[in-house]
Amino acid sequence: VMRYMKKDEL
Amino acid sequence: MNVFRLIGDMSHLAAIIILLIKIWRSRSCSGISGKSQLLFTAVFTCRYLDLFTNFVSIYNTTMKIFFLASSYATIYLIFMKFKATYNRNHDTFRFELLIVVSVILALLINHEFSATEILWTFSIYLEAVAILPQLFMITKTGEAESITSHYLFALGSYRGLYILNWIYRYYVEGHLDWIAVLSGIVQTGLYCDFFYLYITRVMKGKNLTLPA
Repeated sequence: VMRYMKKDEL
Repeated sequence: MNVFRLIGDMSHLAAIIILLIKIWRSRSCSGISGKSQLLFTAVFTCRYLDLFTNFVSIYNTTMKIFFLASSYATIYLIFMKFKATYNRNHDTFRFELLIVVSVILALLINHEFSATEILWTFSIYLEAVAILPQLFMITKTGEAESITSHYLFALGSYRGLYILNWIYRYYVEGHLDWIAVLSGIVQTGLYCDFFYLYITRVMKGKNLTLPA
């Protein structure tokens, strides 16, 4: 969940 | 993607374009901190290494490539093409310190002790403080051109809008990343003085000069 959040932001 | 995130990204994009236009049209990078620009280039380089390993969307990839390319172009303009106009003697912030502290913090406080994760964390910490050489330069000279203040306003607003995006994502999607959120709060906080001056002076058509 955390990994998804930061990898899709710039 | 939500509206805060989208406006935040557009604000970030606008900041970078404003800076490039300022330098290109005036054929000068006077008033711009080359050190802050070097730090932003390091931030993008360390964070967007995942371009090669992780595909998110066309939007994501396009923005990353644009941010990387424009930051290297900015560095080229400041340190090579228009280096005669670079105010080196006013750009005296000890930026090495910011890098050292960010590296140490990234090694100590991260989500996972892996190379890519530590580089990502380092980029988040470094981004939070990367504007300090630029703000220091303005404090030193006591003023900024209005286009430079528009650049700073757009750049500062971007992370503030990301905070709203994180609040939204926390409530709607249940996502929470304390490293990004706390760093984003610090980053936005550093602009508070500048935001105040921008709203009270630049928006009323005055120049950005610091009170004596």
